Amino acid sequence: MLKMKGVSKIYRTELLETQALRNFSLHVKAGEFIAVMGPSGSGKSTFLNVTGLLDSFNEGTYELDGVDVSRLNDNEMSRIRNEKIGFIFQSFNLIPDLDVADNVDVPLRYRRLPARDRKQRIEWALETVGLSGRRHHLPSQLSGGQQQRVAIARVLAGDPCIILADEPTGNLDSAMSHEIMGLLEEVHERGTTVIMVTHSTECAARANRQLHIFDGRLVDVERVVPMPLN
Amino acid sequence: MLKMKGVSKIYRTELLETQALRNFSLHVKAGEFIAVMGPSGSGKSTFLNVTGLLDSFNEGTYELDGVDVSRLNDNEMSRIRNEKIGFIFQSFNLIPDLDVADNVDVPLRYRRLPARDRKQRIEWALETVGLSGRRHHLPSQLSGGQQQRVAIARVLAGDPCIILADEPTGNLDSAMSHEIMGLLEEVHERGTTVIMVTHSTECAARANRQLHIFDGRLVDVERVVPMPLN
Ligand SMILES: Nc1ncnc2c1ncn2[C@@H]1O[C@H](COP(=O)(O)OP(=O)(O)OP(=O)(O)O)[C@@H](O)[C@H]1O
Ligand SMILES: Nc1ncnc2c1ncn2[C@@H]1O[C@H](COP(=O)(O)OP(=O)(O)OP(=O)(O)O)[C@@H](O)[C@H]1O
Ligand SMILES: [Mg+2]
Ligand SMILES: [Mg+2]
Repeated sequence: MLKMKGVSKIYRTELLETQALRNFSLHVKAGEFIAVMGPSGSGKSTFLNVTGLLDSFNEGTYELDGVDVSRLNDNEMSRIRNEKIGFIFQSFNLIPDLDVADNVDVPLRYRRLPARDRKQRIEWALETVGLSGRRHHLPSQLSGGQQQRVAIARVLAGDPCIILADEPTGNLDSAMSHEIMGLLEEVHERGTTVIMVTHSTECAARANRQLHIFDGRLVDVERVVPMPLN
Repeated sequence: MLKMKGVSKIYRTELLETQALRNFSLHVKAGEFIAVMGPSGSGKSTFLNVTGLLDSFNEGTYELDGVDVSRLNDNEMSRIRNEKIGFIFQSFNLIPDLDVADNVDVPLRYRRLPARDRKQRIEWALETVGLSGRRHHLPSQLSGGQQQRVAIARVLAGDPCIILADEPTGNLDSAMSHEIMGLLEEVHERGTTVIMVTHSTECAARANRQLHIFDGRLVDVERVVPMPLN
């Protein structure tokens, strides 16, 4: 359902050029649960952003659900993102002036789901992450981990066919991480494709496949050699 | 050097009242390395913000280095913060339109250190966190873990007598977390007091004392009973 071939991504500004992904080739079947690991700065978030159609790439081909992504115009890309992809961002990306319930509601409204359906999904999602008591809080009135859970609830409410999760438990204690991983497994068992970036080997162990990114490349873990900080 | 007695903190808005710290009493000696753990939403960041004079409290007394904090005016609080306290925030708090080197420079300028001294400290701090090659990047051009490392470099460059670190390795892979914990230990060995919030039991194990926060209270870990999500 996801085919990347020779994908490269360079961030260019007047002063800098950073090669974030190099010759990236990957085949993901529908319904897989993939953990993506790698050092800080190695390209994991970039990989998720390109996969989620949030960022462009410079070389190579990317086919999502049989569609050549480079053939899509902005509207079509937007529609695929809203209907098929759910994103849990590394920095949560909550809307500061919307309360918790409205933040969870945003992608549901994009999909024009009926009001009653949206309401039920929000109730259920907030309860599942333990934040029903906070539906009227603003993001600034929440702890780091609570904000992360709102981002997770937002994706659960949408029930998309692909979930792209960037460090979904980075700000959570181990009990809560365990709960969240349980939720992702449940969602996966219903057929959702989950691609999750994580630094935690325990979380990675719950996926059924592990990818390692090193300096913008996909590598086999047996061939990884410890490298200096960069 | 840090004495809290019966400190309580309530966040109040027109709609909500959240008791974030309850009857908090704590004695920290100069030069201790303390790890603070607890579930998401339990009050850890609030505790650090109150300790670091970034937030007020409603009840109780707080004495920092022999000074009753409630007697200080804004200028005096500002000066203590700039000269004595270094903060590594849970969400990094980098200034978006300053590059990496200038972000590290900010607290050094507040202290009016001479230009050559500041330059050397910045060089050393960036090298120590492995980001010398990124000194001209803007925060938006950095990965999550790179932004976290800039926040760490900013504190290292200032060499304050108290470091308050809120989840300093939350976005870092295990190799990098290990490096950062090594840096905090080194700094501690030179006499710095370190109070570090962490979800990682491995990081907590490197401190010489562990505190547990539960629903706004300081508790003894033997008496903690698993509680439902909130
Ligand atoms: N500005 C605010 N206004 C209202 N309530 C707040 C505010 N900031 C925090 N809170 C509430 O205070 C409580 C403690 O928050 P705090 O950020 O200290 O938790 P934490 O232990 O750091 O959590 P985490 O591990 O998720 O970062 C939470 O219930 C949170 O919702
Ligand atoms: N907008 C940008 N402009 C320029 N360079 C960027 C930009 N975003 C990321 N980079 C660079 O691309 C590389 C990969 O970044 P990415 O965010 O994908 O890393 P990551 O693996 O997610 O790291 P982390 O584990 O620290 O979150 C890094 O070297 C980073 O500095
Ligand atoms: Mg990242
Ligand atoms: Mg916190």
